[in-house]
Amino acid sequence: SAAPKAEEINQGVDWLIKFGYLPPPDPVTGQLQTQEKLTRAIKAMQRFGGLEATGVLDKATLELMKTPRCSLPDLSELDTARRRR
Amino acid sequence: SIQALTKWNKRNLSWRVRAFPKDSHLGHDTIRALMYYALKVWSDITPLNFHEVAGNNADIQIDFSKADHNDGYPFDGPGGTVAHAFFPGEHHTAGDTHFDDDESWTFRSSDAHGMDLFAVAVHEFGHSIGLTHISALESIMRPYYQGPVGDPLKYDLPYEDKVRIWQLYGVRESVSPTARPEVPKNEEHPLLPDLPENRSTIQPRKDEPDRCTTHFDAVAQIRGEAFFFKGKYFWRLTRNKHLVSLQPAQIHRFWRGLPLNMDSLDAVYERTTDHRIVFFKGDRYWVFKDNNVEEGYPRPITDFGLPLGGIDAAFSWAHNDKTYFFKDNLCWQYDDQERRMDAGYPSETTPWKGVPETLDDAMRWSDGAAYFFRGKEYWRVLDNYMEVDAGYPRSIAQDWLVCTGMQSDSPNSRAKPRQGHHDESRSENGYEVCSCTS
Repeated sequence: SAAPKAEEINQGVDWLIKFGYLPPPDPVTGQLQTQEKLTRAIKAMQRFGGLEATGVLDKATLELMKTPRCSLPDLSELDTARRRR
Repeated sequence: SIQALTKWNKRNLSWRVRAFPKDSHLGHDTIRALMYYALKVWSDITPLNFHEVAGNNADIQIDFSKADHNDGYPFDGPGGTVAHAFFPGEHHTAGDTHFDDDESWTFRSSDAHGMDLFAVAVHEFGHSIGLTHISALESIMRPYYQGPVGDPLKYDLPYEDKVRIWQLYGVRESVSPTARPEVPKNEEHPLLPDLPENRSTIQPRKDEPDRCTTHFDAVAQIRGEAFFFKGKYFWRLTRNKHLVSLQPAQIHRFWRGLPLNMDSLDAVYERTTDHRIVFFKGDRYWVFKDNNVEEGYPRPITDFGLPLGGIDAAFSWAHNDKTYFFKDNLCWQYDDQERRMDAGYPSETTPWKGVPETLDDAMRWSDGAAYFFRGKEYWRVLDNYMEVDAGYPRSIAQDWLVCTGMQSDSPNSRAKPRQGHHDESRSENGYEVCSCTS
């Protein structure tokens, strides 16, 4: 499958932050997220959405991100903190 | 996801629709009724009680708002995020529920693009009383919109959701953790508007069949959902076997690429190898990717090794993933992986004892069983069995197409409610439930 475009990656990162899979961007480093964190977040999102956890922003993952949904995050801050610990 | 740590300490909660949609075909009374029934889904099984109030002090304030509405969760126009609700707590917004006024909110609609207000409201009120998102496919608390969930008066929460809400509030007295909640007959409930086909202003199309009395041309499980085809129309049932709309949708408006003059189908099935959907009519077949036809179709059914003259039924058996074709009293076994007919077919006997000699269609279902349809009846063969299950045939209209008294299309076609049937199971999906209400 074709690699995701830069715009799709940016939208994907925004989506992952919005729904609790990635922590909000560090005010010092701006929007930078490590690849490892991003892959882990995509995997978590894929698992939660019932997709195969590949860690890649593939077509199915991008489609799921476009699916209408509830605005509340899937993972709470407590959840993220727990995982970080 | 973890369970929210908050819940209501009180058991009587007030609600109010503070801001109605600005431009919706749903009237205020319909919206209030839908909110009532969506809350009732939760109060039916827990010790919570909801009552509508007029003032500004409702625990659950319901608003239809657009874009940024000053709560940190701006809406984003049609699609995207459609609603949200605040968890219980001391904060003044606790329990409040917001719906995006830019969505096309629907009720009992066959419009595939609309958002079923009742389904979304049940989800959001789950948050209002303390439930977080969950990944389970069957759960109403899955974050993604999954389409309508059927009639608000008959909706029964998935078991996962019942268990999670019971963990927060316990079980409502008089509710058995395994039985469907029953509505006391003498209680007064708000009226929902008539079904679309019963409204005097909307006349059913002349060729629109009556789902409660018709024989179906084709039945198929597609993407986990059931599709019942008749003439130029089809009805769709969700994975949970809820009828999406009582009104049928037009085949051509959903399955793009079939000839416009096609007035019926012979058989439909979803290929297990690549999940393409195959439609049969006469000597030709069409292969669809999702709801668009693939290039190069139609093609002759002789591609499958079938003789010209058409087929009656096609389905893929879950037990061996082989595809079976039926025509009159003949049956073929086809290997979709190898793209060839298996040796020894056609056969004059089907592999399953008790299945009628000729069929309208057949399908696999998510319970692993195979279902065979003929006339107004259907037969079930359980997974790994080679014989029709006891108690079959049963009524298609009653068991699949919601043709109980209130919902049938015509008084003459009303089916009697199922008698003497109840689930005696104490547990589902690995959960055991203890009821401690004192």
